[in-house]
Amino acid sequence: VFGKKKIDAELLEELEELLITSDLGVKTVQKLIASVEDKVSRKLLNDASELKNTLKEDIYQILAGDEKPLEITKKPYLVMVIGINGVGKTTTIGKLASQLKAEGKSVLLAAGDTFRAAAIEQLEIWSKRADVGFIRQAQNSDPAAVIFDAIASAKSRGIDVIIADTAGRLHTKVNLMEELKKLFKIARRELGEDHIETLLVLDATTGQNAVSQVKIFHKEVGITGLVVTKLDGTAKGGVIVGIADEFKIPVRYIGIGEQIDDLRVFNAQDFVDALF
Amino acid sequence: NLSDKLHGVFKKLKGHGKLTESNIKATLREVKLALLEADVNFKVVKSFIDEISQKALGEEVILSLTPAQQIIKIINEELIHIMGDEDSDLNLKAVPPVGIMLVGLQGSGKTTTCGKLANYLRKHGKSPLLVPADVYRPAAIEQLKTLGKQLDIPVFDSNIKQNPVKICKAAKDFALKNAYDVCIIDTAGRLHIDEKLMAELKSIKKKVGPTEVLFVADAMTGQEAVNIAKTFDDILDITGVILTKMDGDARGGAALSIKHITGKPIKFIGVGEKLNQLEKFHPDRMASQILG
Ligand SMILES: Nc1nc2c(ncn2[C@@H]2O[C@H](COP(=O)(O)OP(=O)(O)OP(=O)(O)O)[C@@H](O)[C@H]2O)c(=O)[nH]1
Ligand SMILES: Nc1nc2c(ncn2[C@@H]2O[C@H](COP(=O)(O)OP(=O)(O)OP(=O)(O)O)[C@@H](O)[C@H]2O)c(=O)[nH]1
Ligand SMILES: [Mg+2]
Ligand SMILES: [Mg+2]
Repeated sequence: VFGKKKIDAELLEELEELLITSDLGVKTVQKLIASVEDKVSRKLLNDASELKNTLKEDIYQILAGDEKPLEITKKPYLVMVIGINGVGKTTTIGKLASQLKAEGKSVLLAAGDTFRAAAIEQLEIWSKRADVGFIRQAQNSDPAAVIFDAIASAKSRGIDVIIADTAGRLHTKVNLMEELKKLFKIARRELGEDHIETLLVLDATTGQNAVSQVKIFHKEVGITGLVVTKLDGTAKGGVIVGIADEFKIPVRYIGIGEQIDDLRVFNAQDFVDALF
Repeated sequence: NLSDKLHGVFKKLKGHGKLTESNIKATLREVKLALLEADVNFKVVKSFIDEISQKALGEEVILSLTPAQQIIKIINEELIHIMGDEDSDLNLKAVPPVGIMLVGLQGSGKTTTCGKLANYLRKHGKSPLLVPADVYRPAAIEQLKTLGKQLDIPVFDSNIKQNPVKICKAAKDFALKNAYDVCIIDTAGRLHIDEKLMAELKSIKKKVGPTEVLFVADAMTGQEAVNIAKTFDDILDITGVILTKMDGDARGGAALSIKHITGKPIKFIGVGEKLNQLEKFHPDRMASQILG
């Protein structure tokens, strides 16, 4: 796209295609293109390479505001991991546990998905791989009881971080969102809001529906951080540009694979470079 | 929604007298945006608009008293035409045990869908055997065994020390010996760009000869749906598609992209986490969902 020299309608259409196929979404792309067209009409941009750099810079500016790493500021700190089905919550918890342990923190995993087949077993294997604590109850027991149990255990044992797994749920399922709100009510009562990070996990392969997921989860329980998984695939995860612009929620980490070390702290510049 | 937007465009145009090619093109731009917002792939949208533009610029629209309705009708018919397929039943026409292999990206819903298919086939009088061939994901075999137990449907006994190709071959021999009608094979999620793992799927297919290789895709997949589906199809020659998580609020444009690029029938949709939440795919319902 940017090998060409002059800026014309064909170039702008190629740009539009590049950004749309990276899942930035119509609204966000129109906004970015309009701003670039404005600069062109005011003779502030003269060739294709300046165009590319301006566009990268504009996107970077939107994402840079979201580059705020997770800080464990209180003890015990609770990280609630939520999101729709299959996005990578349980796997991300295993990776995060390993990372926090390497940073010298004591970690306890809470098996808050008491519903899905073999969810508890899956998390238990991750707790062994990360060599961290694990707390569970019977299959189909109340997830609130697991969270309560984990908080009590962390307090009495002086654990630094609890990471709680929850069952995947579509944001459109009212009863499941009500169950989630109940979990937060209990956690906030037992620990206080400032002891909790609410991490919404998004799958990079998802299209514009990610916006709806963020909107509804944020409205129902309040999101304090995002994780974007599966960026080792071919999807660019461009939907987070519009999300960053609208919601200003920090992207804490990205998932780049299925192994325990495949977690990276979000870096806005790397993300923008990968788009182009 | 699109219908309202098109009405709005034509209302503005009414003041200009008779409809012309250029103002119909304006409405086609609205259609393009609606399809992109629904996650239909950029190139698929372009080709779709080209395909309908002849009809959209025809007399049927220009002379109509309700041009917006006419255009919507043309779009709807074309979407149904593309996504519909006579051949969307499961192909079980083979000497038993018939093999059904589920493939797709990580987390798309394969293991759960295996359970749903087993339930569906048993309701239709078949005796299915579930085959856990995912030796990578923690507790994947336990997950399928748990689903089998919930349904009281047998699950072939495999373990993570085994090779997936050998598991599938042994399961087929076991199914033959024990008079099972169908083997439903759960494979590990994988990236379409993972050459080694895609080769593994090719080996399983070669060893077992399934009559169905079903690509399981998340209904909310974005622009990459085209490349992902094309790669799975090129390497495995899939026989059909199952779209999962259709019980959400995703517009589901991936359905159009996948059908367009592979030409393979969308056979089922997943509409929930329970094992009875599998339905036949209806192209007309999908068309109105995509158009929003
Ligand atoms: N390639 C890749 N796969 C991932 C990544 N993160 C998770 N996965 C895979 O995605 C699949 C689903 O991961 P889970 O951790 O079970 O997802 P989940 O959100 O807990 O799923 P539910 O609990 O069923 O809602 C697994 O096969 C993981 O190995 C990632 O960053 N890259
Ligand atoms: N709401 C909804 N959830 C679904 C549907 N199909 C599957 N799920 C859920 O999606 C999540 C992932 O399903 P799995 O069956 O584990 O997906 P998978 O493709 O086997 O995952 P990997 O083996 O890790 O690649 C689980 O939480 C399922 O309950 C569906 O149609 N609707
Ligand atoms: Mg999970
Ligand atoms: Mg699976």
